[in-house]
Order: sequence, then structure tokens, then C-alpha cells
Amino acid sequence: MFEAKLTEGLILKKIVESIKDIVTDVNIDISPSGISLQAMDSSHVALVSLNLSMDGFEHYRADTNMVLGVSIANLAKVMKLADNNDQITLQADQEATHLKIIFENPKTERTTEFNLNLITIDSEHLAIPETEYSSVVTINSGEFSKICKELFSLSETVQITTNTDYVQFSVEGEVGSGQVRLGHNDSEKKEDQTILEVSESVQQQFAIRYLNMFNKASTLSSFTRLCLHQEQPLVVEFKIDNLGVLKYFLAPKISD
Amino acid sequence: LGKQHSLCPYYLAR
Repeated sequence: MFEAKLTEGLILKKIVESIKDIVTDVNIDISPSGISLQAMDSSHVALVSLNLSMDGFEHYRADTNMVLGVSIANLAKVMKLADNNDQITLQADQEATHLKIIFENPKTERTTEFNLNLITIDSEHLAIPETEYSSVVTINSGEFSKICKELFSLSETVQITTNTDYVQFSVEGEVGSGQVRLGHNDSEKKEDQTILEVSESVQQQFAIRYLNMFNKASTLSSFTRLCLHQEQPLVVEFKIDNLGVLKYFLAPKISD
Repeated sequence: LGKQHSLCPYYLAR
């Protein structure tokens, strides 16, 4: 038996919106301590990893580990039934064939229920090693979103360069070339801060199209954390207050 | 422009 109730259902709605363009069918892992999922996109270029702790739920019960195979596209359609102020409850029996999703609005007394059919997914076994990232950049999520969006109109690829003084996003295209450079800024106004933790400088190229997809999660978190290592994929991380973390992994583009 | 790499060599368990 699994049951989890989230008071701020909007968070779950936003999470589904933030991953639905990247992954289609996903195995959701339910454990007594929380909910997690990990899945690659069909081109194997990007990976989504979500971890939600039971502590963030108003009520959480999972007697055993369970795997729920879900079509994210269909889950997104069901989530449209939820009002932004709804509480959301997820329920599944042992050996479940469907996931029951309940939306409740205590103010308006409206309740919506949907039984989403589960599917069997042959998922790849992913193993993400613990990695020490040599550059970690914490940046306002809205600002990072805007930088990626505007640079995409100028080029398909961005080169991210880090060093102890700044992080630089540079593009080169038919229009011309240029860069946005952000220095370390620990100003009192928290939302303006850009925090650089660089032990080794990194220079890598990435497809901006994917960064734009990841940035749909910017409404979940005030800050985006970029974790870089010269020999590793980029990690774009959004902390969800009191609940968990949504991470995206992106393979670099390699010059020949 | 660089060539797009895949995540498989990094993360796919064999």
C-alpha cells in the first residue's frame, strides 16, 4: 500500500510539466523514505533525476518498495485537472494496475479523482557515480533561464567557461559572436547572488535546446545550480524547498 | 560546432 498527500499540489504539477518534454515513459520508484525517478530522453543525451523525501509530504506511507510505470504524457494530461490550489494525493495498492490521483480543494469543496493506468516499462539500468564537480555555479534561476533563452536565438550551442573570477556563457553563430559573463556576487540581496565554487576551471559546450527544456523547472526554485567537470556531463539542479531535488544531466558536445 | 555526445558511456550500467 502506498499513499502520499502533498498539501501544495502545484509543486507536483510543476514537476510533471518540467519533465514531460524530456522523458515519455518513466518508472517511478516508491520506497518507505520517499519517491524517486531516473530516466533518459530517447536520444540518450539528457537524463532526469527526481528525489522527493517523505518528510515533505503532509502524509506519507509506503509499506514496501514499489515500481509504478507511468506515461508522463498521460500524467501531464491528468494533472491539468488539478487547480493550482489543490492538495494532491497519490495512492496505489500492492501489485497495482493503476495509480489513483486525487485532487482536493478544501476551500471550494471540489474533489477530482482519476485512476491512471500503469504500464510496464523495460527501463535501462542507470548508474550515476558520485562525482566531485570542480566547478559549481549557483545562479538565480530566472536569470539563467533568460540567458539561455536569449542566447538560443543567436546560436544552437553555448560554451560554458568557469574560473575563480567568473562564469561565462558564450555563443558563436551566423549572427556573430559574444558572451554573457557573471562574476562572483554575494550581495545582500539574495536573489541577485551568483556564487562560484571553482577548484578547477572548466570549458564545455552544450546544446541550448536542452537547457531551455530544463529551465521549465525554474518556477520550482529561486536558484539553479550548475555542476561542471571537464570529463563529465553537466548537472543542472533545482532544489525544491523542504521536499527534494530535481536534477537534469546533459552530455557535452565534443569538438572533433 | 561540436558533435553531440551521449550519456550512455557515463551512466549506462552494462
